Amino acid sequence: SPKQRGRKRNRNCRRHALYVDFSDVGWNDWIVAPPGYQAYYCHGECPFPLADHLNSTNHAIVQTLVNSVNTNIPKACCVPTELSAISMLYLDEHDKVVLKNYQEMVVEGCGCR
Amino acid sequence: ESNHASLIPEEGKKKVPDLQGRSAAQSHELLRDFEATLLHMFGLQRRPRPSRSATIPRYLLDLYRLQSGEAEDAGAPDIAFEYPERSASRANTVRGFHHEEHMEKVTEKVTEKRPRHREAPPLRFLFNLSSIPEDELLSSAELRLYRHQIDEAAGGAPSGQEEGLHRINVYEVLKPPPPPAAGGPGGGSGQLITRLLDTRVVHHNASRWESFDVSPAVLRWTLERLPNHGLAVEVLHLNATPRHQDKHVRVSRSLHQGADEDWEQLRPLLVTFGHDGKGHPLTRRAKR
Repeated sequence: SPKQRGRKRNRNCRRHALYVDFSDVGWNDWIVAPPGYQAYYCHGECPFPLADHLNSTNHAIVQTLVNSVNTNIPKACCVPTELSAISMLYLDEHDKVVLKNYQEMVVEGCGCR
Repeated sequence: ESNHASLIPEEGKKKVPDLQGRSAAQSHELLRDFEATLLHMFGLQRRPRPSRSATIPRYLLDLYRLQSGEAEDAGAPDIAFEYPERSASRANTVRGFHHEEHMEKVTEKVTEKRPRHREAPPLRFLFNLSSIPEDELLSSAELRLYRHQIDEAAGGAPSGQEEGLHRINVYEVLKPPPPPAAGGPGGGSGQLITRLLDTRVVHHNASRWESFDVSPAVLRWTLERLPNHGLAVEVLHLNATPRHQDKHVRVSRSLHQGADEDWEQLRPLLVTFGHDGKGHPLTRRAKR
């Protein structure tokens, strides 16, 4: 039924909201801005019969189907596939003010690898 | 890495319940190691412990707001300067430095070409740039000086256009004055050998920040590791009777009439733009 199928799709690999609050981790005394940010994270199942890093060409898939799948192959993992940067304003160890761009701080997309 | 505890249990070796079973001290140590790993990723050697006196220059806060898009928020305060796109486009790190106030000196200066028509006590500023990491290459630097409008009514007869002009010269100090013990008269005063970096004529009928390009000097100190003898700032009231001399540009606490807190926000600020090769430059970002 549509409801059943909807619930199954929710379990698949996707991006989930995760707000990192710097005061929660006790860093708000030296991080001036932002107070926190939406970092997101990836979670969910990867119901793909073949791990992406194995030869997934159509030919290989046909061969594999014909010769059946080797279940010992590790399952694909739900990981970030695209990340973006945020800038932070903070006081460093020398009490100097720094504005810096940090890469790979926000998950923009998830995928099965 | 050998000296960093891996907080993520490895499959088959540790089970999460084990983690729960650790003593509080062990958990604390694990968290501290975890924090050390994260701080190291941020390029920090240890966890910053800001002192109470640490001041956040308004300029850097505004830079952050412009860069992150927060300046576009409804109700966000207006920002009185243009985002330095050119400098920021080559940098992923911007640092702010205040000068070492205890080393501020009034010195007499001699330069080869400029005629000496007035004695103006230039101020020498020393900036401690040792906190800039080795792997961060600077691409530009600016010295920001705040000048405060001179209230003509209070100052007596209003100055005409000509009379309200001030010339601000910013020099790199190439050779510092000899130490007081061996120096000239008046201990601590001596002759500077300088090189002019930037100059500007302003009228004292406005309050604003002026930005001077000091990149050649700062890059020589950081990229070429040449000695950092600081910068010298000279302000001349271009008038036959310089009655507003030293009253317009905020270059020294002693010349500043306001409260100490104001001084912390109005004092000269050296801003460096650099890149450590990790990640994108600080170009402006539309609000998420």
